[in-house]
Amino acid sequence: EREIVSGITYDRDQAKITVTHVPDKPGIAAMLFTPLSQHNIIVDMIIQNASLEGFTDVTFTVSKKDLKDAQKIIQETAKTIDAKNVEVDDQVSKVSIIGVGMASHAGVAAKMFSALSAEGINIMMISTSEIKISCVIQRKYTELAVMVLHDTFGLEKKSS
Amino acid sequence: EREIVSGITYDRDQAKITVTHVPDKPGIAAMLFTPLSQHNIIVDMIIQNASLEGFTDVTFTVSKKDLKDAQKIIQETAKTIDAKNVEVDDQVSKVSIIGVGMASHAGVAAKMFSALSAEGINIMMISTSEIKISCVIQRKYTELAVMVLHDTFGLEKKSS
Ligand SMILES: C[C@@H](O)[C@H](N)C(=O)O
Ligand SMILES: C[C@@H](O)[C@H](N)C(=O)O
Repeated sequence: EREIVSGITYDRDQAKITVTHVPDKPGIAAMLFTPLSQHNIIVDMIIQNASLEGFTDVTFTVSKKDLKDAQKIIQETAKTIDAKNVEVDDQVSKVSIIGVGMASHAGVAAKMFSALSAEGINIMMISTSEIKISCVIQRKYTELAVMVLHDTFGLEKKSS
Repeated sequence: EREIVSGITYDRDQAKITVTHVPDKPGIAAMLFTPLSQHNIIVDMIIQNASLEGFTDVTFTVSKKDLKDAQKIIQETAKTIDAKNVEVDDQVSKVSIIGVGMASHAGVAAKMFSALSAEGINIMMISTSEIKISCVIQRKYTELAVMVLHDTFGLEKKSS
């Protein structure tokens, strides 16, 4: 059955900000991201999982150079919406598998997760689309993760 | 500045499963998704946000026809890994904005979130990439959401 994974990409220039325990009601996401866009902060990933009991966490990633500014802006908003906290981690990387039709291949995601876990690499965040499966991991594991994924998917390692 | 949003897509055939309070340690994601792939369950989105205190939730979506099977399989695994619960919602839709270079335009995400909230549509889950911003909402709001997003981004509504 034909190979659908075409490459591995990674981004070491990532910092993540999580706004915890925000009210899960209309308008909150807009309130979080509008000030960031007004300050021209480039936001890479946005992840929000389903809420339990009316509250959820919203995470987004920015480049390290924007972390200070983004954090300042977000802390304002977090206060306004009465979020519990703003958690920051500037020691993360995003590692992604690029391909096609991957949504119909749950096996690709499972294979990626297994490969990382076999090396003891914890997967901190997951976000997927049909063409990209992204995992956020601790930055110190980036090189190891990229190597392991290239091996697992039988890809030639080229510098990216 | 040039238009970067090229279209709106939606998928009404979505059901979401959330495994709550799973240990945030290597191997858990692999344990969740390997059995699904072995049963040829097509998984569309996978969302996992950053953990607090060593536990996190993992959500994925499947087509409605696969919900029963997926739920059965996942409930097994959830027991094995000592997750708190398996929460299912078969009344959801995924609505997405497709474009290019959107990661550098936090404004696009903010605009999408504002447009939905202005109609009182709650955003249950968010997952983004540079070319796609996806929101999971209650299915009953699908038509309204698609219409509102077409207006907001000045797109011609074609049937999709
Ligand atoms: C949490 C946030 O996404 C909220 N549900 C909203 O619709 O804005
Ligand atoms: C929760 C799950 O993703 C876990 N962190 C893992 O690495 O498998």
